[in-house]
Amino acid sequence: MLEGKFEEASLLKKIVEAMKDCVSSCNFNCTENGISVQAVDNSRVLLISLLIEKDTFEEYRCDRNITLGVGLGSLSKIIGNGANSDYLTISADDDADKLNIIFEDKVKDKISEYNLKLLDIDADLLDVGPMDTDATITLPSADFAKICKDMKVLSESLQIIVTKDSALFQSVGDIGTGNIVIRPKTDIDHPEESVTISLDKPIDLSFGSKYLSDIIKATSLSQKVTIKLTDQSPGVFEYKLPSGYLRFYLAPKFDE
Amino acid sequence: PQYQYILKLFFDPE
Repeated sequence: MLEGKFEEASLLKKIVEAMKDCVSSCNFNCTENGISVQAVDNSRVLLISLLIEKDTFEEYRCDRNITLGVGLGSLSKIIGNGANSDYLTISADDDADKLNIIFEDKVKDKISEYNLKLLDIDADLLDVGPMDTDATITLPSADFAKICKDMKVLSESLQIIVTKDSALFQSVGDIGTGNIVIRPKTDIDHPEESVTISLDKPIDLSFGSKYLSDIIKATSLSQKVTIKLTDQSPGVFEYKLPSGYLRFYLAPKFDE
Repeated sequence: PQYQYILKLFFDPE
């Protein structure tokens, strides 16, 4: 039996909204420690790794490991019916063929209950182990989203060049070019506005703008995003949850 | 021109 109660439905809404345009369906792997997902987009370029740790939930129990195959579009429609501030409880019996979803209004005496049919998903997992990191950038997630959107009008690629004291985002396209430079900044009054760059080795990587557009749909999940880059390796874009994370691994582009 | 790597090349070299 799985039962997880979110203090606010908005958290699961944001998670599903951040994932559903990359992957249409995925397995939610539920254990006593929480819920995790690994899913890859159709083009095999972008991988989503989600961990919702047990502490994220107001209440959580999972007696036996279970895998729930979920259509994210369908889940999004159902959880869209609840108010952001509602309690949201998901539950499933062992060997269940449906996921039970309950919203409780915190003010009115109102409880809404839905069942989502589960899917049998045969997904092959990639072995994503710990990776070396040459450069790590942490910046406000809204700033990163704006950089990606602004650069996308110029080109289908975004080049990220990291040196000791700056990160340069560059797009070169038919209509022209764009450059945005960010530098480390410590904002004591507004720590969420701080920018940090740590570097072991200079980085010059290009990523597909359309995949970055999918990644920045996670912006509302966290005020900050951490970008980990390694030469000729996938970039890791991490949005922290109150306890856990939503990570995207994006394969870089390469020159002929 | 630029080409797109796929993830399998990095995480599942077999």
